[in-house]
Amino acid sequence: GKKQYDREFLLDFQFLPACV
Amino acid sequence: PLMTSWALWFFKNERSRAWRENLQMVTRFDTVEDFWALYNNIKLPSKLSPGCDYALFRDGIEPMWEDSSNKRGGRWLVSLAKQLRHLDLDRLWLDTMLCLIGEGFGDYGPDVCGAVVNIRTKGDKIALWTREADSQASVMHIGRVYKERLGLSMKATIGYQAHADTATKSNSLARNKFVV
Repeated sequence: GKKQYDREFLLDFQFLPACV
Repeated sequence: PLMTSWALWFFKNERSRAWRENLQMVTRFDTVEDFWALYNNIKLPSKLSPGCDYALFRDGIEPMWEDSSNKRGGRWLVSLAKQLRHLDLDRLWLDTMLCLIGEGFGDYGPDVCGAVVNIRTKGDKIALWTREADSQASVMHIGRVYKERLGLSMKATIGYQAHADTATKSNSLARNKFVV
């Protein structure tokens, strides 16, 4: 895929806990 | 995963050292998660002391116009009035970085090299660097998309300057090759 991500999609990741 | 790897650089103006010594790579990342792991743990631009810069560039491109990817290119320059540091600077820089890592420029994405934010007493600046100053279609598309993504008013204009022009003149005299 082209890996084009919009702003809102990227912002959703800001405070997700990291997976271990 | 991001389309390419990116590197964040930090510049702190220590007059006793050569310019290149003041520029340091902080880290590289190639996922959205690692971008945020970095962003959430570094100072916002509005908290940096005057004379400092952040630069976010595709991995392998140094944030200087002498790099082979930059030397025929130029930058779309957003100059902020002093009072906007506390209102808009951090948002505009974050939105700039999200455009970059999210590949918001479509087919012209590969022409985008990176971006720089300069914290300066006389007014902060954010610039989006592209690869080829003479590629008008590419430069104009990138400029229009960038201006829209930043939410700049239609009445505001931003100018594009070739690095070759900026390098030989003081910034206030560098001519705009294009404007949007």
